[in-house]
Amino acid sequence: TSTQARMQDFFKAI
Amino acid sequence: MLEARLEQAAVLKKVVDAIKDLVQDCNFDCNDSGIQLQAMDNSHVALVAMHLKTDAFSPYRCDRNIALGINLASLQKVLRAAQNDDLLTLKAEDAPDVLNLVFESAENDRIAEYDIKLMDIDQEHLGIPDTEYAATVTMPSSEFQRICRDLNALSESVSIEAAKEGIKFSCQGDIGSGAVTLRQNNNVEKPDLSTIIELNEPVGLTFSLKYLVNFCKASSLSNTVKLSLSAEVPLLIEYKMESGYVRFYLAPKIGD
Repeated sequence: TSTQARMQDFFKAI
Repeated sequence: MLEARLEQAAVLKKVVDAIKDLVQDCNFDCNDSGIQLQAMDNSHVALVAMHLKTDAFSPYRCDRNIALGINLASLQKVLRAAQNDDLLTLKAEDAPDVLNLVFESAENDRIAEYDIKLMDIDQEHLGIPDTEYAATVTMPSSEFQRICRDLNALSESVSIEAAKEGIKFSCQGDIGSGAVTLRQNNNVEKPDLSTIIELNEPVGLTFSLKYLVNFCKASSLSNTVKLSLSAEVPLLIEYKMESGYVRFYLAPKIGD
C-alpha cells in the first residue's frame, strides 16, 4: 500500500 | 562472547511485553554500544527500535558483534520464570545456537538457568533519519494510554493536533465522537505529570488507534512518553528508560 511505501521511503534500507 | 547482567530482570520482561505483539521474531544485535533491536511489524506500517545501553548492564562484555535471532513468545515464556528483582545474566558464544539466561534471586541462593534456541533471521537494517519535528509533546505515559484506550472504544483512528496551548486527541465513530485535550502544564512538584509542548509549527495528523493501543504496552517502562509529530512523516513515540529507550514509529493515515 502507499502507507507501506511511505514507511519504506522514510526508513532507508542500509 | 556476550555476557550481560541486568540488576533487575523486570527491565527485559517489560521490554519484551512492550513489543511482542508487534513483532514475532527479531534479532537482538549485541555490540559494544549495548543490545539493540529494530523491526517492522508484519504489515510494514510500524517500526520498533529498542536500545539497552551498556550502562544498563553490569558487567557488560561483548567481544564481537552478535545477532541473537529470537522468537519473542519463546523469550517471554522463559522470562516468566524470573522474578522482577532477580539478577538476570544473558550469555552467548560468538556464533551461538542458544542464548543462556541465568536468574539469580537476590534474597536467597536460588539460581535458575535456561537456554533458548536461536534462529537465523534475515532482517533488513533500516536507517532512521534524524528528523526535526514540528511538535514534540512530553506527557504522562498513563494518560496517553488512557486516552488511546478510551478513544479506541469509539473509533479505529485518532486525530492528534498539537498547538501551543495544548495537544488534542479526537475521534469520530459510529456511536458518536470524542475528544481529549491536554493543556500545556509544567508541574514543578511532580515533573512526570507535566505536559510539555515544544512547537515549531502546529501540526495535525491521523493514526490508527489499534497500533497506538499496542504501543502503550510499553507504559510500564517509563512514567512519561514523548510524541514527536511532523506532517507526512511517521509519528515517533518514545519511552525512555534509565539506560536506553523503546521507540515506536507509525505511519500517519492518508487523506487528512
